[in-house]
Amino acid sequence: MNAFRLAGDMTHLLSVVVLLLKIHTIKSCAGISLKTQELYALVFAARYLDLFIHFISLYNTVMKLVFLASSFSIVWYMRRHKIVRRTYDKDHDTFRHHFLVLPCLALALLINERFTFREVMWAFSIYLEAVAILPQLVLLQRTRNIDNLTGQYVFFLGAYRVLYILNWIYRYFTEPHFVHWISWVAGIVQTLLYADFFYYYIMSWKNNVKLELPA
Amino acid sequence: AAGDIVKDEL
Repeated sequence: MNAFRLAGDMTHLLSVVVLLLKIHTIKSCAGISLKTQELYALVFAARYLDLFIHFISLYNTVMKLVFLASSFSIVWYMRRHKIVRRTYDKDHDTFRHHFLVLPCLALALLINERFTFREVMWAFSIYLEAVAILPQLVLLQRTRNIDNLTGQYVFFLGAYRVLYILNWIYRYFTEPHFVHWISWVAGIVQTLLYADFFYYYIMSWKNNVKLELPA
Repeated sequence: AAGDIVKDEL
């Protein structure tokens, strides 16, 4: 495992920790999109179907379990926890996320590495992850006061994607047989979705003003 | 085969 990959996984983990901190400690999910969180839970469930079939490493297994458990518990908190759910900004989180699922499934049936159940589900998870951030970005645009933890959460998620691209470039040159075009293309699309957010995030940080996305 | 490449990323 190279340094970019490890750094990418760590920023991904950090984003989850920041979100859980906000939800578990501050008991607030203000500014967080339940739609995006539900999509992530679906992404991990679809991608990690081989969890108990293919053992890669202890690191791999533990990280998969962490992402599965955290994504489902975040959804649970936002839907069921009696204090947290009251802070959910339902009125602004209106993205029709169900309409993302079917096209991703259709695309996975058409474009996959092999036409088997697990490979189709893997491709589906890659496509869905690429667009899963959209409800969150829309909600941020509609949020007047984006708190620091929410901003940091999205920033770390975006950083994880950038680091994964650097990891692929590194692997391309060091492991000639390592080419997953599906994840590369979807990953680049996913990262581009953050470009706008990154711009405003860095500007607010540089100028030391509160983060706000133009509508 | 290409499909046999281990998917070791998260």
